[in-house]
Amino acid sequence: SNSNFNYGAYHSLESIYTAMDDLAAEYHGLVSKLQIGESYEKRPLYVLKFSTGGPDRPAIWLDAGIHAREWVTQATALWTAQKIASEYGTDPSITSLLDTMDIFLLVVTNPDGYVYSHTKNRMWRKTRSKAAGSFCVGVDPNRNWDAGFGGPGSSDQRCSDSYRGPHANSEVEVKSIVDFIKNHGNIKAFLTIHSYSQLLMYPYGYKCTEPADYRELDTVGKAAANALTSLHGTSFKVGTICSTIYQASGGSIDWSYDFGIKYSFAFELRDTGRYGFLLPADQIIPTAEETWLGLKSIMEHVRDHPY
Amino acid sequence: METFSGDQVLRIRASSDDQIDKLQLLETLEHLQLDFWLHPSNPALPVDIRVPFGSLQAVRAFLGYHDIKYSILIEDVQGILNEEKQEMISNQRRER
Repeated sequence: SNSNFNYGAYHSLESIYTAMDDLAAEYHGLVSKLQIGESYEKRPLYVLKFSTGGPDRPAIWLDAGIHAREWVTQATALWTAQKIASEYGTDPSITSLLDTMDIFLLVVTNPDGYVYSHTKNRMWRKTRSKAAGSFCVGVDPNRNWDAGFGGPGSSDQRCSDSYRGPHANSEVEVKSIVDFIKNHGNIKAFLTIHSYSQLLMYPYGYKCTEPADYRELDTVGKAAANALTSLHGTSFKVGTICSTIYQASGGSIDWSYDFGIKYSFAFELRDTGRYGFLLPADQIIPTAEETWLGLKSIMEHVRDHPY
Repeated sequence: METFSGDQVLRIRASSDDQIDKLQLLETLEHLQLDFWLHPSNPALPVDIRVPFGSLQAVRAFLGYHDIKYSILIEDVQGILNEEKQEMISNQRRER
């Protein structure tokens, strides 16, 4: 049973996938597990679908762990899945949200990298795709989206940790998400979870100009950050990718925004000023709890502002 | 299993665009095998780099020569990873 699962610890990919199965079984009728593709090394890409209604409903996309080594993001996503499933029907906000929209949650976006970070190199960030004639493996999957691909803040050097890949969507993990979202056709929010230095960002990263919906995104982002801060006092900086972290091309929320998904945000979870993404396990649950408040704030806004 | 004994993470505070240019130059020196956690972009934002033990002297010399201020964010990366591994082992024991 999922109630025995320790959400306050880091787990292997197999353990996470088993927990997802358990969640789908325990909340049958609300939660289902879909496979949206497979990784370069043929591991399944599983999405948890939370739905109370029929087809063609608007939906929110959530993903975590595109950078393999940011383990607190996968852990936070799994805790979030349990939170959504267990509180539907009791928590008015979650209930109202799921009565209006579906949620798709990709808990482990980069499974090959995640396994590699568990078994070979804890600092691994990229995919594990190989290219003929190169000793270096992998592409930074958050430089591989079709949004200013090849521009500033990404590398053309295969050995670099921010190598963008040979072309946009070259990584099957990225293309699987792009195909899923395009085929779905009714995704209204795209939220991606990373971990570093407590930031909540919206487009753009490939250029240092404000998006058309700047005012609304900034207001929504700041409200979410305030909600998040209210639990443990963790302070988040809110702004465009370019103004808060650095210029970076080929990122996911730039693609989703330019594709027409207005509510596109990236969370960089806590590190308390030390350790970066190497958070001690005893901070997983506090991180997940506070992140949930931020996520919920954005999702409520999406629900209440259809477009 | 790759180890990171003696690797440090430095938090660098550039004070000018010129220093950012210098850090971007540092980023291109592949032989140092630096892992940029926060890339250099503008002086208002910090730059975090995991520096392998073997490159520490060269990086410190580079920063000192260009008068770029930094502090040590993580003294020994492997020490943190060892603690993390112990946590995972004890968690697995507890679950069994």
